[in-house]
Amino acid sequence: VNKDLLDERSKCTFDKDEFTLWWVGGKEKLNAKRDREHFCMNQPEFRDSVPLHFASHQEVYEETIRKATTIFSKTRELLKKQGYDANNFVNFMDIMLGDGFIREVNPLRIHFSMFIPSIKAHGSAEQQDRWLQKAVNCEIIGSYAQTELGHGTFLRGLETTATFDEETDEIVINSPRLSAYKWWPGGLGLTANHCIVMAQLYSKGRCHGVNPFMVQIRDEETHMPLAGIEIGEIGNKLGYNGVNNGFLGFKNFRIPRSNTLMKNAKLLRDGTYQKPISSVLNYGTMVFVRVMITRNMAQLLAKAATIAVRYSCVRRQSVIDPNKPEVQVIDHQTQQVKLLPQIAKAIALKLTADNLWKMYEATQVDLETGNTDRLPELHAMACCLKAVSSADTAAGVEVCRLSCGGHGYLTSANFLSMYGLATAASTYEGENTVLYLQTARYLVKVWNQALKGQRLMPTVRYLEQYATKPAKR
Amino acid sequence: FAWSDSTPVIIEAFQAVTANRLRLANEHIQQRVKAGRTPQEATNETGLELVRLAEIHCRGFILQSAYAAIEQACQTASRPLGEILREICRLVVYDEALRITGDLLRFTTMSDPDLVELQRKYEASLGAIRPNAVSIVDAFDYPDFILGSTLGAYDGNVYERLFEDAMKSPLNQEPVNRTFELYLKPFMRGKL
Repeated sequence: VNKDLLDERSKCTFDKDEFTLWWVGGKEKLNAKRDREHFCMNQPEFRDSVPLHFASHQEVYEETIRKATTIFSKTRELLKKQGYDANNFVNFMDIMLGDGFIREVNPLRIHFSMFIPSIKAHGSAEQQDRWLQKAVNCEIIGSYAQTELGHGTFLRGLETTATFDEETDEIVINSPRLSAYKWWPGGLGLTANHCIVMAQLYSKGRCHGVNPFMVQIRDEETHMPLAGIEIGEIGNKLGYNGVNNGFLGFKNFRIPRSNTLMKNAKLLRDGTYQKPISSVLNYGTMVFVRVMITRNMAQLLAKAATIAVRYSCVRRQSVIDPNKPEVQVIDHQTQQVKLLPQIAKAIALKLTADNLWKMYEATQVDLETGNTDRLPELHAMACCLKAVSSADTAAGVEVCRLSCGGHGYLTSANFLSMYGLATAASTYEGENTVLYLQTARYLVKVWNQALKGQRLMPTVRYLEQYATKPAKR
Repeated sequence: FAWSDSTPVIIEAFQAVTANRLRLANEHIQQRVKAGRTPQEATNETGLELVRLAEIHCRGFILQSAYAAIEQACQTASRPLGEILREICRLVVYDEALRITGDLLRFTTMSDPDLVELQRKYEASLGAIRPNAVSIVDAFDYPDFILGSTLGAYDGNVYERLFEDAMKSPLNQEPVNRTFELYLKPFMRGKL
């Protein structure tokens, strides 16, 4: 071990193991984490067969799909041996979603993070019986297609149509023009053979708004795209290239009406459309995903800070006292101001994500009794937290890279893929400015409630005291 | 809002800034509506203010969550761990506060000497965390294969790893690249 790092470690004033237990969340979680890491580290098939930062776009995909499928198979085998419920997809989440295991990101990521949760969130009990088990076992691989070439966060603007044909009891899906092509979904390019498609539902000549549909897009045997489907991969990106983002267009593509996901809204045999009880029910999935993003961003920033801090203790740069040798870079105050706030920010974001997760769980309990009161508050907080955490992490990773000078510029330093992950998070699940505006809209609404003397929800209750007293400068 | 640089007061100052910015944004929307804009147009024209206040609201929530969680941890943590966690909390609070000094000067009683003192405390906090920096990141407990970095490995053998990785470059797998015969040689001899 490098002598400077040994010296640094000898200066520690606290019990490092106690810190780790607190950071990870207790002994049980720490043991599970280390078991998982030990298992992954000792599987030769999990290692990259080529150094991916030298690989071509095609090689990156081929290597990540090899690793993802191997990791899933091996992990399932292990979980069965250990007596875990191997059908519970949550067991796989940390490994399949943990970006550290596959640096260029996992092409099965959307299958686990969006496709399976969406079957649960949008599928009726019968539909869950039909697809959930197959999806958890990876007998089918899915993606989730919402965004279109011409439309992102604004859902009502989606152009893909799903028209009910009463005569055949089928839905006819079409992409009326190029801007209606689905664009971006992870795993859609070459990996998935099923997809949940968000499209404008038409029946009896009326549009009923956006609804999710389960669509088979490739033959299960040959993997060839089905007739009426145009599909492919969208090309190289700044980062996140293992995730296999794709495009998807439809030409008079027919699916049975029973593939309309009907946990909330329903489409009856005679074409009657039954609205969901509450439009805010869809918030649940979005909040879940945004809490996960905030958690991931905290971990990502902590990893970047780890790299930069260790390097800054090993690297020597200039003298502070001309009569003494070159100092460690971290001894310069200008270097400390780059590194140490990133550590603190990572910890603060992690604790905030934990707090939001508790709020999310409490709200889920409320929802079971039909109480949706806290959903808008939770949604508003999840929106801005996703935005702040992804923007700050992207900025923080960049600062960490800069703190490592020229060496930080090398892809082997791994800041490039970390930056790719953070900037991707600023982009997916709602562009950040749009998310801030959603939070602001909620704040304006509750401000006006406070002006009328109404009681506000806990995270915005502080506004009451300012709304009820006159402004003073 | 009465300013002081104690951690809970700074967190409340974020709330004061959000509330006052929200009050102003709301007034500006109303004024625009009165001037004949639709509510949607008025909201669009107040977009810059709205985005900023949503961000500050969020940052206040982050600081409050971190502060509450750290104070709770300190109830059971050993004293040395409690001290470093509180120092980390102070650092992130000072760091965020220094990013909104314009708002703090505008909406709280913060004065220029208060600002100088805040900066001094921020620098002191950096100095206090510096000796534990490596131990804190070690305690995050990321194995080398997760970090995947030549610069950040636990053993700190940075230069050896950089060199080893350079040797893996496909361009280093043979002493002479085929482009020499194809382009360089004819080019240098004026035959390209």
